[in-house]
Amino acid sequence: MTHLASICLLLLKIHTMKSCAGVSLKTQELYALVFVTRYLDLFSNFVSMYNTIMKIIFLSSTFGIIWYMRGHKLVRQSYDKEQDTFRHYFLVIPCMVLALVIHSKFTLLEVLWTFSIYLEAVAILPQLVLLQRTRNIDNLTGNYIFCLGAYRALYLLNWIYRYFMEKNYHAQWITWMAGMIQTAIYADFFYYYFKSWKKNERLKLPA
Amino acid sequence: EDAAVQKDEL
Repeated sequence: MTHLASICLLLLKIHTMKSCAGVSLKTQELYALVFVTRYLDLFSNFVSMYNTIMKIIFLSSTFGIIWYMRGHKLVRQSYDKEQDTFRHYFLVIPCMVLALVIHSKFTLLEVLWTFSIYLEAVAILPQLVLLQRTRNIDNLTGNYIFCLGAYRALYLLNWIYRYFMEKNYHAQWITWMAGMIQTAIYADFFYYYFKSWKKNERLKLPA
Repeated sequence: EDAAVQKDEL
């Protein structure tokens, strides 16, 4: 739900302000790759209606955001292309190699799924780099990144709950480790987010 | 053989 909220916040910003200033297209494209490689089981592995609908929402909204940033006349002009310089392959290639080495089962679907877990953990990095370079971070962008970080932190709590409360729940070291790293990457951002919130000041990251 | 991870999360 927090993940869904983050997407709503981002779409709200882009749609109402007709601006994607401070939003990293690189992160959005990495997320698109994360969802495509993770949800390859969309039609073969039915978990629940909720699960299927959320998968479709995550996939379509991410491609919608990318379309807005690349294709929409006004939104495209507000994109900080010169600042958003992170290279995709710096993250994609190491994650691919890691997925080929560390996975639970050597099948195409399983390796791609593992790749998506690793890539998700670091997909925020281009956004954090852009954020540090952006002088005026608007509230919606700040809250968007907060929700994006919060959903994995909440997963950590959920994993602990499931581990102790569910009978048939097995240890998932790959997901847990990646989730911990993903949350840790946001630690610095969370710190400044709460600091600015407490002081009622505009969010600003130190250079 | 290693089992695949259960995939009921998003």
